Amino acid sequence: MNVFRLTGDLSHLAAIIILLLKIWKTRSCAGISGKSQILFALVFTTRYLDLLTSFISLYNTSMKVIYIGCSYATVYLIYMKFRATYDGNHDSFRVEFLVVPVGGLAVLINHDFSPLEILWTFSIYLESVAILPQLFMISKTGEAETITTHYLFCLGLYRALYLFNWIWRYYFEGFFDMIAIVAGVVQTVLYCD
Amino acid sequence: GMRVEEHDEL
Repeated sequence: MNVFRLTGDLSHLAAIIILLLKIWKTRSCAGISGKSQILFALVFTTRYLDLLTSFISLYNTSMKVIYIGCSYATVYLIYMKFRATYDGNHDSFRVEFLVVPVGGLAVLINHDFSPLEILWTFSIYLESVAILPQLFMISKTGEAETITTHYLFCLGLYRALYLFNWIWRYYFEGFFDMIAIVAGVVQTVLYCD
Repeated sequence: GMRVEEHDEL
């Protein structure tokens, strides 16, 4: 654990909570892509299956549980509780164009051909492009609300801080994970937009 | 390569 990793995790947590609170306080999910939020729930579900198989630390377990819980709560607010405010007409990105190629890539390029490892790889690839429905929606409607911009900034900052974390870990621990790094660079570039 | 058990990052 280094300072970039910790601030990256906290920035990620801040992004998730900003979005959840925004929807809760305004009682509206206008301008938010439900499809991106479903993809993020899928990302966390497929990545954190190791909750069932291995224990790393209390920090690790609690953050994973919080991320999964918040992402499902967000999906629930958008599609159930405040679905009257959900702007489905503008949320028209075809997610199968992301999920199918990403699934194929995860089967082809992974560290180990085992179910859990392929699902972890799938989640890494999917996370890097999961924001595209949200960016597509903003491009269709024109402007994003200020809070949505804060949400996107925190999410982008999180991945940028992880890049610094990987540089740190490469120099000080010899740690190097090509799949995470390439996907992380792609993801950071998308958020720079 | 990396095994899933070693994925300590979130």
